Amino acid sequence: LTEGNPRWEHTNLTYRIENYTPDLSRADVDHAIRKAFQLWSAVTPLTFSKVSEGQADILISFVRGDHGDNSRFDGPGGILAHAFQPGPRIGGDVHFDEDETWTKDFRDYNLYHVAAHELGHSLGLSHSTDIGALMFPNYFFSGDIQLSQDDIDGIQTIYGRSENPNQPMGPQTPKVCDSKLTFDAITTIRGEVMFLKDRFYIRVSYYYPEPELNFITTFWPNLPNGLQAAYEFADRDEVRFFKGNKFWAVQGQQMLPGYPKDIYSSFGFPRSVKNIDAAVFEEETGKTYFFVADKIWRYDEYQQSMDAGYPKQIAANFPGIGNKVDAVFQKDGFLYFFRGTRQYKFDPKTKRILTLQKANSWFNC
Amino acid sequence: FPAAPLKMQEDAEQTVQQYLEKYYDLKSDGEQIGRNRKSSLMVDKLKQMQEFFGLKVTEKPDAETLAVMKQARCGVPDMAPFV
Repeated sequence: LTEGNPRWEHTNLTYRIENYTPDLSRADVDHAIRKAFQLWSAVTPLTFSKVSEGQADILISFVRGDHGDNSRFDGPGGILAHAFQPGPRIGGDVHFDEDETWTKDFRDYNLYHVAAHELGHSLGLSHSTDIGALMFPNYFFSGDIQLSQDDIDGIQTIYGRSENPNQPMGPQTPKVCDSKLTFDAITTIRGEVMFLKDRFYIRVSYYYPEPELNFITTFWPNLPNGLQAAYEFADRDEVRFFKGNKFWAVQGQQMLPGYPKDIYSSFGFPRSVKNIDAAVFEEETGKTYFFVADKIWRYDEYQQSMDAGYPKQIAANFPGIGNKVDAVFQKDGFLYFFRGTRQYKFDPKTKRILTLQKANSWFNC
Repeated sequence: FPAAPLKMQEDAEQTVQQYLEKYYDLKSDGEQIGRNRKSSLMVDKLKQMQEFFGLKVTEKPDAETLAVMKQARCGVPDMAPFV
């Protein structure tokens, strides 16, 4: 919340777009601003009406350099926009830096995304420390623009809930030391371990023991959110990510061309397999294990074909880890299986579970 | 690691100073008394900034901190009222 808790006392707010950027059509600007207001009106009793002339609560403009308020813009990059807290005159107004290039897609800088953030200030929110929140001060474009639960909690503290019987919920940013933390997928990558959860990765490496949490799109802008499985085929310096019946491949930060591909023609899965829960490449055998519900499939990376005799029950090869796996990776000769908040360290040589730990034990909590 | 060229260090200092002035209310006018006072204020602000962004709190403008400072962002300060 902004210091002093400034807020609008009326709920039917008006806005006016004073001028337009030449980077986009007027219709695109109108659309971006309208959608940005809709994000906030969906979770509060506030309504926003556009007026074409005269007085309005929130004035929106594209300006550059010193533009007559207490904060000049700084040319391309750096400061993208700013907005004023609720109040009369300049209160609530939003200024976009015309020295930026404004877009309606993933290129820098997406107007809808920046407008949605600035309108949060216009309504009385300050910056959030939650990297997944729209009110986080730095620009990250992760593909989808939505209010996080942190944004919703903030704005509803000021204005209360919307009258909509279906209260929208926002995504929550994973907390690395939350004992309830679970994972979508885990993979090694060039000696590090990368844990995937919703839009985020959590990365731990030998050199930087502090876990790093950020958007998956920071590394791989074209990967979708909510990946379901991932594994590293280290011989080819390749990491493969799975979602539904599609998969993508990367080398380091480079997305490999020609993806996504489907799992049927590439690996030989039958059409009855709709998605993969977890995958791991076993260096000693050159085989990749795919976990699908309560079964495993084994793929020979060098022969590039599924091994005969599969699928089998998970317990046939990995006794004790249960009949469903969320994520798995191999490190130092051991397999680490994750199911819910539990983690099993498994010795593939003796086929025995060595330890049972919390899923987030890798984060030095 | 080889020592960073002096010019780079000056650039980094300037980046940190300007960033903390803009977003963390670090005063650049004559209120501070002597170099040490100014330094300790800057360290405090740098610590606030590192805590805010979830960075490792080194109280120094390390590479990770500088990288975050160079990212494009909203012009509204993180820690001060903007009236």
